Amino acid sequence: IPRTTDDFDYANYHELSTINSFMDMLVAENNNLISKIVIGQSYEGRPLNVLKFSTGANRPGIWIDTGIHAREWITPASGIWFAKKIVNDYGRDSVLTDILNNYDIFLEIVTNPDGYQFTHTSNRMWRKTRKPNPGSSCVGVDPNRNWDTGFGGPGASGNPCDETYHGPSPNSEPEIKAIVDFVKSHGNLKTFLSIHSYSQMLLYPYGYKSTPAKDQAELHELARKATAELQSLHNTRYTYGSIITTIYQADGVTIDWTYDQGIKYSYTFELRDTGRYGFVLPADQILPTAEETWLALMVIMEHTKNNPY
Amino acid sequence: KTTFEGHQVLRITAQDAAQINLLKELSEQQHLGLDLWMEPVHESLPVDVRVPFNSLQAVRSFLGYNHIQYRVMIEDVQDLLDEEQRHMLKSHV
Repeated sequence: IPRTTDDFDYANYHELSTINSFMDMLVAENNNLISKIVIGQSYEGRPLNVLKFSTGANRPGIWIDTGIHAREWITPASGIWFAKKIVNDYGRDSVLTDILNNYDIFLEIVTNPDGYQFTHTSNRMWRKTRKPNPGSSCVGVDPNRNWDTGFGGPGASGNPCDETYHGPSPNSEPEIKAIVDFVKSHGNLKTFLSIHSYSQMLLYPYGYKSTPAKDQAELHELARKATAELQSLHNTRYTYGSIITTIYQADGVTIDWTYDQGIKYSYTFELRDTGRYGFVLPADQILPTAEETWLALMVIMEHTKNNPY
Repeated sequence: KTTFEGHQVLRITAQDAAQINLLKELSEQQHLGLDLWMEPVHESLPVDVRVPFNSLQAVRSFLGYNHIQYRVMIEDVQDLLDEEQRHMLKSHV
């Protein structure tokens, strides 16, 4: 068991309890910079932990979540690395320091803890939440189809047995409702980054309609810059664009809702699949994935700081 | 515990919209138990699908009959998961 976060093994996948211990350790080591907020409980009663990196009161916020799809282990593994990176770079890296002197960063490392636990104990390929569906033997809802923008449209499934089941109603999943409540109560988030894997894409709204977002030109150019910076490290090539034009119609997705809440810089990442292992990306890919993704996150966060709205 | 012995992940490359439509039809065959990691959307994007062992023959026949190109991306998913488990245990030790 690592005694400090310096001893933590960032190059390996970890179980939920280890990730929770890591978060507590990081908070304890840096209580002037980080606090842990519990924004709600999962269906099975697990705390929904968010790390808040803050250097002052009443700041606008930047949200980053990882692990909303349970089997995408590379995303919480990257989230852990991001958390440590923020601590390491604050006061050393002038750009990050400037960002944190003006914005709070909120990081939810395991957004779907019931699903994550299930992937470690019962089914490594599980993607959804773990709430039972009345009248069906199939469990869980796709947490990226459960948001209240375009909910229930053709870019989601009404069949509880499908991987893209949208759920009985918007925000039916406590894991989603908790974020919705947090976003509304905070009221001043400027950037929302939801991190998925895999297929190497950076996507912005919309997924539920083909009408361009009103900020499409800016979002597109920022995506170009972010993916170019990401590619500069290990030559990982990303495509980028709106969800509906780049992949397919997807209804009830996270960033459509956040964008319509007024959070202009709303993006979804689909992390690398170099090695073509999909959701069983080898652990030796964790550090390169996190490092390259961080470069793109920094581009978006810096742009947010330089372009207040 | 759900295991994935003999499951393969195929990377399918459609050549045109007609093949994309065929793949969409294939993906709707619930009895095959396919798990689409990347869905059939456009011929410029590959389709990755995890195929249970019992459905492999049917899926390969369908792809062959329709002249849809594919290759095996993961030979046996469980082998990779076992390797992942070994790696985690080793790191814990």
